[in-house]
Amino acid sequence: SSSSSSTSSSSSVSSSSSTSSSSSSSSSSSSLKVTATKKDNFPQTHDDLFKAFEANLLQIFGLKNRPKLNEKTFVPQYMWDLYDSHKQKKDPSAPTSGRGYLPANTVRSFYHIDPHFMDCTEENASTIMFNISNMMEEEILTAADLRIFWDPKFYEYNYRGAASSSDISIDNSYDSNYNITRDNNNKNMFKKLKYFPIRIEVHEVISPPRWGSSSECITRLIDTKVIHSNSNTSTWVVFDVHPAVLKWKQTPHLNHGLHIRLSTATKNPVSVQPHQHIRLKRTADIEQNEWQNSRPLLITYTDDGKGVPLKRSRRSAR
Amino acid sequence: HRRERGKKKRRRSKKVQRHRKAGAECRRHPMYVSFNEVGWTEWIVAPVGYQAFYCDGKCPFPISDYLNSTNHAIVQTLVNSVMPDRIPEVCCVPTELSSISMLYLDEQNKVVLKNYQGMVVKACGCR
Repeated sequence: SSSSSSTSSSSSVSSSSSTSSSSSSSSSSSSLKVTATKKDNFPQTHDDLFKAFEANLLQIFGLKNRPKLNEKTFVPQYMWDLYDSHKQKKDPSAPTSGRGYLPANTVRSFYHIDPHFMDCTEENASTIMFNISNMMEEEILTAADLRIFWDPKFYEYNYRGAASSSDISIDNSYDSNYNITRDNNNKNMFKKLKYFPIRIEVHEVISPPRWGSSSECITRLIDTKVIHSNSNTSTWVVFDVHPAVLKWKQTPHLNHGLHIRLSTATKNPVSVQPHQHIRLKRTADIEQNEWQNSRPLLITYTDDGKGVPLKRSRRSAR
Repeated sequence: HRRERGKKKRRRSKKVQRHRKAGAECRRHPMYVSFNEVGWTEWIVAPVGYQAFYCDGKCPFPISDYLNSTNHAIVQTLVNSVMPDRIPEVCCVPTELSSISMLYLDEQNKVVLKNYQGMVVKACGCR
């Protein structure tokens, strides 16, 4: 305000000097104008004060304007859990994967969008994209997790359904420990099938296939996990996708999404509807709320250099 | 018996005076900031408000230990006692602040959890 007042005073002085003859009158008029401009800068009414306060608060939040919400946004349960853990000052690392991260004071969540290019046509695989353009440039990305929901009940249900319909054959080329003959009854088949380890591979799409051509997807393996389905509890499988997200942040036009591939740990293809137990795509029978709480979720940890980091404290040694 | 009663009354009144005097000293007061009142709960998911507190009160000499005064504050108080017209009293200000975590929606309707430093007064002092 001081600089603006000084400029306004100088301009007022020049204008007044040109119009008035006496210097004393010009100086008095300039001083009056200065006081007027200073008063204008201050909020006059309660609304002005509120707007000024809101602008300051939005600046603290790193926002330009108050966000205008078009539709009802769903807050992922994971973000609620994370918020509760910070609120109660419990261990913030509890609901996360437990890997050691650099400090961060901002956690963002992203739901996937459909890819704008032709899907990498591959059996037992799916391509998902994340729009991370709202991440600020000055923020330092310290970690990024892809969370995929694993539902063993769905897994069992699908195998049970498949077996009862008896129209799907079991591939005998699986690992010898899990070989199933057609003579076995259904119960034995479920028991053995339930313990099939499933490998989930997360690839970064380097080059997507072009429309109308038979070119293949060029991908790069980022992380992989093997799931043993011997537990009855549903769980989130967490993958470290930091290198891919860091690349997308620096060069957004190279964001072609992630390619998630499923296979058995024995390097054989999964035969019976593998997408059903890993929630990558929404099926018709899933409710909206259930889908929102089980769809893939990208979590990014960034630090803007201000504030106390939301770091994950390490477990104390025994 | 009357004398004893009178003594007790005087003691009580002195105690009340002391309490009133202590109440005027610099300390933390409650100040609740409600996001709901200003219509910010549309985009601030949680919390709907928080206890921010504020500091208010006098810093009389001698400044108590719990007021976290600095050497400079003590010197200023001394000088103020000699020249009250020229040197003002030390101020009652926050000496310790804590952060809060906020869950909000950004301009692209993405859910963000952020930690903001210096949002809650934890302790007040004379500085």
